[in-house]
Amino acid sequence: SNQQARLEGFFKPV
Amino acid sequence: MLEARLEQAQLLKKVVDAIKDLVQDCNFDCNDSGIALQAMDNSHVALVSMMLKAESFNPFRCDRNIAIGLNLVSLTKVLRAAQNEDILTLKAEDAPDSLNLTFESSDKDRISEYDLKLMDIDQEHLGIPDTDYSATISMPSAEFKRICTDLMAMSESVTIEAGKDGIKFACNGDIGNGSITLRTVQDVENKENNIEIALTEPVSLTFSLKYLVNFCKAQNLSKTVKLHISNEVPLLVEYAMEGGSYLRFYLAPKIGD
Repeated sequence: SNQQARLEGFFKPV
Repeated sequence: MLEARLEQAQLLKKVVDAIKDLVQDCNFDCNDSGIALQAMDNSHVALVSMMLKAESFNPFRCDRNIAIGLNLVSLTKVLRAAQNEDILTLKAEDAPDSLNLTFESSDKDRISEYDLKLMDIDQEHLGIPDTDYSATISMPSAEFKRICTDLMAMSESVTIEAGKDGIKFACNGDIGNGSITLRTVQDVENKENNIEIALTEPVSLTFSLKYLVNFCKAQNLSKTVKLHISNEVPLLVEYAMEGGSYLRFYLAPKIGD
């Protein structure tokens, strides 16, 4: 089944 | 210092109402261009990005960067005292420990004044890259809410598929499956009913309906909503307001393992 990704996987902290 | 006057309190009331179940403690970052907020939910799956442009206020004055650390539950308690049509003024010093709010009835026979204690919030900021999305769908915000609510009754997740034939919202649940397909609508009489689909390549992504239903609390802010979708990146759900202000939600997808 599908796993919920987290935002940090796409957007980097600044 | 900050001094920002809104002709109608309902703008701020609606914005805070739309985000308060997603994020609790957050900074209103004020500078001469307006009031911005970026905050993630506790699970780091959804992100709120708000921009209230200086143009949405009259007048707006903020000569340096001021961070106003707010608990949105507390702010909601104060905003409940404002009528939708009240004139709302926000005031804060340069390094504030409180936010001053005044609500003036439109016929000026009542002025309410509140000071809200502020918090020191060390907020993590994420860099959101400019993205050319594969699909952008504009539709009535009420329609989007209905779709999300209807599908949530059946399933935890929705697969959004955009192709040349339209956009399909599909779900699979324990009791069965369901889908809603939308095609382009051009209503010249009433543009708010339009459904516009701009597509550079077909996309298909799965998202948690719980978050999408939460985003739909912003429905009152705008008659239309825009969905920006690309494979393998977070979905952007955007509610545009007058004066260039906006409320955006980003949602990380569910990815097959």
